[in-house]
Amino acid sequence: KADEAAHDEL
Amino acid sequence: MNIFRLAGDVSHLVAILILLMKIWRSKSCAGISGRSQVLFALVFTTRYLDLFTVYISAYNTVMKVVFLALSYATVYLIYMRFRNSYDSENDTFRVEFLLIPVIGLSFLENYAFTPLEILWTFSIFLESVAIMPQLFMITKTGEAESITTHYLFFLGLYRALYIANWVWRYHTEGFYDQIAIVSGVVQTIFYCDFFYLYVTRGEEIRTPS
Repeated sequence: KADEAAHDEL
Repeated sequence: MNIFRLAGDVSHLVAILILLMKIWRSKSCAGISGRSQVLFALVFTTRYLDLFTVYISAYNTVMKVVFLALSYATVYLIYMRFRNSYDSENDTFRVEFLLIPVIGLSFLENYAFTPLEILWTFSIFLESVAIMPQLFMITKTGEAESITTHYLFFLGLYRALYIANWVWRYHTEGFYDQIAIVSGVVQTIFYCDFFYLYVTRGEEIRTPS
């Protein structure tokens, strides 16, 4: 992923 | 959250509800591929394991739980409650031909070699091909009821709207998710032939024999 944020999409 | 993403999620929910209501009301799952529905239940299960690890938003959590519950309810209706109407003779797509490559790919191409990330990647790859048993079944029988085609239309529309969401997010946030985007585009391409038939021939689809 582009950043380390969690997968916020469903 | 943007309008494309929201519309995509709503479209996804509408698709799942159309299928569930169709089976519930007609008390029949004729023409529905149980194999595709099991694959979708597997997709949600492996993707939403992060329900236990990270909190993103109330919307995110609620939608995940709803999708999981609805997908298992659909599988239950097909294989238990209305199994007498299940057309197993025409639902013969070999799912191992999808599962084996998808498992292999998710080990090779992922964001981190951890169980949760590999399972997440597996779910994204599997979702892109999970509809194939259903499309195969329609090709085999040569027809699909109009309500089934509405289901497929909204299911295809969902990932197409997500593509718009990814374009939007890239331009506004600089965010992109390469695995999701590539798989999402592949997934949408699988529906293009169906979209064409849906628009040109009307709801009820008969494939040329």
